[in-house]
Amino acid sequence: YALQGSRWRVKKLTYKISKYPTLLEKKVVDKDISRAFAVWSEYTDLTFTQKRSGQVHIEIRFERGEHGDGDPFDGPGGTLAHAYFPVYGGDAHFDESEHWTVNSYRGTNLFQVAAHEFGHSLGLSHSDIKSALMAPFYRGYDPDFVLDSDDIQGIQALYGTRTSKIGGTDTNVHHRTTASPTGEEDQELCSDPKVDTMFNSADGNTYVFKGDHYWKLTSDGVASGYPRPITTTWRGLPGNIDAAFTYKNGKTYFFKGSKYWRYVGGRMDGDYPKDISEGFTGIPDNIDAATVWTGNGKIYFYKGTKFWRFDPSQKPPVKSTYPKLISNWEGLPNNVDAALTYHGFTYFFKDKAYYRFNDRTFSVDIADPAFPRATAYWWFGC
Amino acid sequence: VPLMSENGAMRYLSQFGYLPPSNPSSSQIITKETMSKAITDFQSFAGLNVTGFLDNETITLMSAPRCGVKDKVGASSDGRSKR
Repeated sequence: YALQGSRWRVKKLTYKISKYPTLLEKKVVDKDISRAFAVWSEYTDLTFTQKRSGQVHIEIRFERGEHGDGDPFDGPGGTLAHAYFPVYGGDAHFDESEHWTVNSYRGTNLFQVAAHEFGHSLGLSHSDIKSALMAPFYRGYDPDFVLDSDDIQGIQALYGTRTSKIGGTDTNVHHRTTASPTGEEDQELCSDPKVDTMFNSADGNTYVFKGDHYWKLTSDGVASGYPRPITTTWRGLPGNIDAAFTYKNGKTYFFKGSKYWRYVGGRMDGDYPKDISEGFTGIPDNIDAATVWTGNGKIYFYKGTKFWRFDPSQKPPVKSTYPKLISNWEGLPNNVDAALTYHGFTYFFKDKAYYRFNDRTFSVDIADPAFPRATAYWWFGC
Repeated sequence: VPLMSENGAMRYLSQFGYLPPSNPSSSQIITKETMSKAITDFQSFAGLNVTGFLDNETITLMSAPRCGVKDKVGASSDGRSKR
């Protein structure tokens, strides 16, 4: 099996079928989609609840041709469906041009394709094991379908083994509904939630750096056993880091002053530090924050009132039209402390508060409660 | 045996992450070695005989219905972005 690198932080997930196929009855589709999710909940503590309206984790749509995500369907045959990994929102799209069928050797079996796509929605990439559900090729209707051991190992690597019929936690740092966090509060972060940097590691964990220490975040706050000295995990890395991000190559870059360091996990990846002007030509020293848009590989650097877009595949990597003003992005503050890409959104942190940026509207999200929100409560479980 | 041109195979390999995404605005040249390596990677991933060229078995599998998500997620720059 192969893990894409992101996963859901909650185990109670919701879904909505926003657009049904025209040739199948809605209740039949509902049943097969539910069965497809059950393939994964059978071996984990994940639960999936269908909603008819409102916000959900996974949106399901049956669409033809170009359908708004830049990845058009190709008519009957060819590609049958695609889905987004958790970091991109988890949505699943099915090609309406296919002849979707239920319990039939004719057409394309909806249940099997949906179960495969939901594997992507949960964080699994394609497997090179032929018998695995997560193998990329459609094998035809299998009336005796059972999940392959390769798929079971994959999903349990992400979400653990099933412990009970009612499993998981429904608290999430971004959708918390309860005011009382479990476990002890972290005194340092709760008394002063201003941080140096936040970033996601290649294995899907989110870390907070502040001074000489770091914390690992969980779905409802800070993991026990933290803070720890930064040097215990990233040997050779100084404290008071300005910014950090993990690139799609799985390597994590740390920035401080005019220097940067590159790590693979906790191992320094060569001879570092190096000058930012050498490795990131066009980016200034002493940056405030950095994020990488995982989809297109472009890296955004923020400093003061400005931001720069760095594209490693271009020469020069920073276009002459940069820097641009952060104020172009409605609702965002200048001089941010940290920025983090998480579940398809970019979060900006400044002092005690954070902002959720919606890249589709190029503005801070309108939500209830409104942004900025308290970082201590929503992220650190205070 | 389904028909698939070398260009079709190139598009397929690019679509699923074995070759860099094709860019019509630049005259991107795929060498024979690059193409052969991409075919080898695809054959290896799919459990086919690894020949490095477009044999019938490989072309047949390229014509089979499949998931639209890339096999090699990190191999190209566009990924599965909603941006």
